[in-house]
Amino acid sequence: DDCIQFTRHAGDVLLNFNRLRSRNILTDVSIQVDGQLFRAHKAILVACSGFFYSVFMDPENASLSAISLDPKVDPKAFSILLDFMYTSCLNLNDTVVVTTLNTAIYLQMEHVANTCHRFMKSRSVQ
Amino acid sequence: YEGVNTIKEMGRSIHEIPRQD
Repeated sequence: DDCIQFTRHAGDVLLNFNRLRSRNILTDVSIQVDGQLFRAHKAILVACSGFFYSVFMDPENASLSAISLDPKVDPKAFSILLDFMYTSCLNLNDTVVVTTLNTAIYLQMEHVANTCHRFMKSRSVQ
Repeated sequence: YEGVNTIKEMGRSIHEIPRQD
């Protein structure tokens, strides 16, 4: 048997999920971050964040349709990480990298946190 | 994205969900 692999499939699926998010189609949770509301798909949040995995794998929380994060979480950093979840692009710059690192640690996204750390070291070196 | 240089990160991006808990 042959397996025909569509090499673009993973990226095309994620792009469609981001289209669904921007049209608010099948989004099933509202995340409140310091007054700002973000609509998202629980499955994407759980797939990308250890924090959301532990929250929604708890049977008591599985049907939650709204969750508010610790007020110390920065909305701008959260939106950068949410966009990363849906696009694979992490939009870093010197002004957001520290809060994005802290928020990635809070959301238990250690690979992203490591990347933020390397970004900071490279910039301070230059 | 205009004027943004893209750095390719080849490593793992997110946690891996276990086959069963």
